[in-house]
Amino acid sequence: MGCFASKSLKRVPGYEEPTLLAAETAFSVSEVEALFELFNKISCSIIRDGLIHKEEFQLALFRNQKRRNLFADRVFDLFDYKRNGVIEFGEFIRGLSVFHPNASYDSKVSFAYRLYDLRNTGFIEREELKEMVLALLHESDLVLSEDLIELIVDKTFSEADSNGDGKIDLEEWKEFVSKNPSLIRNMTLPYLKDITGAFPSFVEQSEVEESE
Amino acid sequence: ASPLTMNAFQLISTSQGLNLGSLFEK
Repeated sequence: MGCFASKSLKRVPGYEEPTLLAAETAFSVSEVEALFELFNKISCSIIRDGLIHKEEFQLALFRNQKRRNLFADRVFDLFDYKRNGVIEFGEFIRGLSVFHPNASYDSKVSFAYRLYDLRNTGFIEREELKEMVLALLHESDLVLSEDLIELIVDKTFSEADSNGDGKIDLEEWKEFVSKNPSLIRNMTLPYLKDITGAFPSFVEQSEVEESE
Repeated sequence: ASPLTMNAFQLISTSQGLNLGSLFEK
């Protein structure tokens, strides 16, 4: 349970009307309303201000507010469109919308590209890819030799960096994903297809409020 | 699959930090 009733969420900074959010995302109005409860719960889990702070995001993902993770940081930063260190309700809905099964293929490919462009240079560079591989190995308690890591990164670059300039641009990324569609499999959350069916408690909540 | 049979992006796409489905687990 969150710290605000859905009606008082409307006084939270960054609140946006569900009808407007539904118009520009893959969600219906009732789905946006259903996501109130989840947003409310996460945004009040540590700091009861109706905004999702990074520690709250980590707590929701890992059940541990102190567990740092490079990729979770990247997702948080991309959701935090205003770059003010918190995820507001509208940002949460827009961010999650990319993961909706009905969201466009292009939006998923672009989101993944921005996710992996760690330093926001407009390219995925070799050092960034190596940093991500190292982060994944660390997270997974996997130990590979330095030579093997270099080999994995080199091999990937030789396949993806088709013009051989040492960085992967968006066109090269699109081409690489088209040959390896599993790369964006995690950009789709089947849960989001029917939130109201998957989370009937959300429906009951929003129906009660609609009838008030 | 072994890390050695995957390309680097397939490897990193398995990160738990990218599994937003866990946001929906009660």
